Amino acid sequence: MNIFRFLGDASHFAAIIILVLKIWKTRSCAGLSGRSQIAFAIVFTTRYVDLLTSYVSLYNSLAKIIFIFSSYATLYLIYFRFKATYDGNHDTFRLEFLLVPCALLALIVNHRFQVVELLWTFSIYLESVAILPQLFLISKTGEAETITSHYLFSLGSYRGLYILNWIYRYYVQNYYDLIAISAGVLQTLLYCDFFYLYITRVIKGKAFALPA
Amino acid sequence: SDSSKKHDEL
Repeated sequence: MNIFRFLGDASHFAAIIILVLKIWKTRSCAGLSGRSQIAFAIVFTTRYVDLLTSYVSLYNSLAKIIFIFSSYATLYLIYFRFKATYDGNHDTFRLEFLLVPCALLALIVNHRFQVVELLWTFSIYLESVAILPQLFLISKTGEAETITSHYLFSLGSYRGLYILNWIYRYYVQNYYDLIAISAGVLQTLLYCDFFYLYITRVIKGKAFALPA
Repeated sequence: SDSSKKHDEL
């Protein structure tokens, strides 16, 4: 565990906590994409089947369990507990446009044609684009609550910090995984536009709104 | 790739 991995994971945990707090405190999931959250639940479920096949550490197992559990808890909050506040009309990004290409790509570009490996590969590809329905929703409404923008900033920082972790591992441990790196770079790039607006608006105390 | 290593990442 290096400092970048640690900060990346911390940022990921922070994102999840901010998301649940936003829903719970405002009693509303307005402005959140249920479809992105479905995608994240699929990402964690397919990636962490390795809980059953390879033990790494208590930290590792606990983190995986927390990510899986919190993703389903979030879905419960959006689709059941606070369903009345869910922005279904704006959350219209077709998930199959992400799921199908990611599944096909995982079948073609993978390290080994074996079930757990294919699920891992699929989850990496899907994670890289899972935020698109959320960004699409924001582009439709043209705005985001400040707390939602904090959530997105934490979530985007997480994969950005993982890139630094991969650079570190490449030099120090001579370890690299091209599938994780290329998907992680794409994932981080998708946030760049958001990062720019976040830094130029939210940090300065203004509301997050897309330029007219 | 060394697949034991990647399971330590989240």
